[in-house]
Amino acid sequence: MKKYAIAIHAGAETLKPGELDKKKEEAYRQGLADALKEGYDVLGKGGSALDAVEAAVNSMERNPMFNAGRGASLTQRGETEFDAAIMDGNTLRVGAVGGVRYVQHPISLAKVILQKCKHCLLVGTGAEEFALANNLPLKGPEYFVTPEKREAWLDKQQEKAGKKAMPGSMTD
Amino acid sequence: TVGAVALDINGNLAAATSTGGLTNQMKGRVGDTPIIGGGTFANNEVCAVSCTGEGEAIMRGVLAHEVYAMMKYADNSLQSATEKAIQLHADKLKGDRGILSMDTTGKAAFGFNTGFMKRGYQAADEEPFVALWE
Repeated sequence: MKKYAIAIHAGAETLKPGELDKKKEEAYRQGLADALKEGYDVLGKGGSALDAVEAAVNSMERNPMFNAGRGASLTQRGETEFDAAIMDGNTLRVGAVGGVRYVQHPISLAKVILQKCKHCLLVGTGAEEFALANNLPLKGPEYFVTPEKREAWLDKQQEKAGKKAMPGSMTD
Repeated sequence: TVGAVALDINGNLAAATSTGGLTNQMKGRVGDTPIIGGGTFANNEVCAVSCTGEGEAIMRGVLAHEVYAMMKYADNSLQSATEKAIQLHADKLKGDRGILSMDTTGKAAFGFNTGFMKRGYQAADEEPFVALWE
């Protein structure tokens, strides 16, 4: 029986070795190591699994390399929208949020819902009002959108526009 | 999408998942992450699970709970249940999938059908482990 342990992920995607530049690969590895340490330190001090997973995910939400919180993917509208959930294996209590836009740490809002709300899942402005009522930090959209994600989104829009405008593409 | 599962010194398990969703998703689209049993699940008796990938496939396959159920009712090991959940309904539910799970002994399992999953693991008094392709 291990005294305690933590495991993390930051997404699975179809990517072959060599398709990722060295700098980005290094940034991924460093971001994972930072998040692992945040969670492991909580456990090492006798902290709860719930606090440990929140700490690890918080670290990755702050890291623009990962698709959560800052650095998230952009919607069709070029905006960020977040979902998050946390579950306590001991009490089976749950906190979850869907479609929030301005909450700096969606997983921390999910944890406050687990601790203080009679419901499991809050979405949209209801979830954001609950964050306000519990003094959780909210941020403007510019905090979450990184230049590279903006770039990727613009490329996508131009690609789509290009498809539409391509000669012959207008034929029915 | 990012996630974590942990076992603490009191033997409690927890799971957490957070995501920015799919690039170019429709406004208002919610994925598997906040759907309990879909992208996130934890139960002290069996395991904690956090999923990533094509949310619609994970939700329809209820994959986080499937890992739990295959261990609890079909006597699968953590690794076997995680790998089976990755393959589950693969003919009907297309898309990238990654599953991170941990059992009551602090063992972790990673399953993914993409060849690349950003992941890490550390157990008490052991060196941290970080991996991408390997």
